[in-house]
Amino acid sequence: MGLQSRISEYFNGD
Amino acid sequence: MLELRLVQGSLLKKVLESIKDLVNDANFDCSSTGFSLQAMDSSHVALVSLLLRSEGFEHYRCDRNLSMGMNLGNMSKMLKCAGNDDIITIKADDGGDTVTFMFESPTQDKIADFEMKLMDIDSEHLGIPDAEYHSIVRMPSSEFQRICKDLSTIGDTVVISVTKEGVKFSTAGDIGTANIVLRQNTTVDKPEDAIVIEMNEPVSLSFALRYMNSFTKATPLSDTVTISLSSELPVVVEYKVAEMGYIRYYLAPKIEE
Repeated sequence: MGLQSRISEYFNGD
Repeated sequence: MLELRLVQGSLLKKVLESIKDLVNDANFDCSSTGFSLQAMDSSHVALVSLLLRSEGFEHYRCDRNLSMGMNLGNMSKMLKCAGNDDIITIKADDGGDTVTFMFESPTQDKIADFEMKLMDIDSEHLGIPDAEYHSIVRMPSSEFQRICKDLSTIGDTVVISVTKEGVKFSTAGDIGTANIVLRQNTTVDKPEDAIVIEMNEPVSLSFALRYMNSFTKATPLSDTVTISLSSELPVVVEYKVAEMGYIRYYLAPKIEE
């Protein structure tokens, strides 16, 4: 049921 | 030199129980703002952000910014040795390779020191942008815990949908499907029992229940939980830590294949 996305796809490193 | 004295030591015990199953090792950062942590789970699907503001400590001394790498399982083992009513003091020297947890019983008749080895952790710090969320749901944390637990016996993914009708938690599995709808309810005796749904735009997102269940380990910290949803962003599940801060869990959604 859907592919799991990752946090880094939404938030960038400082 | 770092010295942080927390009268309500049980808060720190509960904080550790809330994150240790999600994250193995993490850097605790200490600055004039407070004691904080940001870490991802090993799959980089969830992120936890903790802040305990300096004002919440009875004594807060942090001469310069310090980052202390700790194994959370080991830290939890040590904090479990503190009584629930104990005052906990965290002590460390600049550049040292250990941290000391001191536990004082309320009557001062027992004082314990536990020294833990620090570790070097190479962790990436992510910038979390301020966002306007499409929908924000505030509800009793115990109710959210119950829903996540119940749905995970049926399926492994929860679809959270907010419409003007309310908030719907749905799952599907081999044995069937389940839908739980909560409507806004603010006519309650105690404000913490209220269900408040703030909908700017309808939103529907899918999440792994395994992570949601892990987040609910923070339930003992707060009577209420806030769930913030936007179609373009990870969900934020936030528990306040008394008056002194918060634990926020960010979870990346499941997306269409």
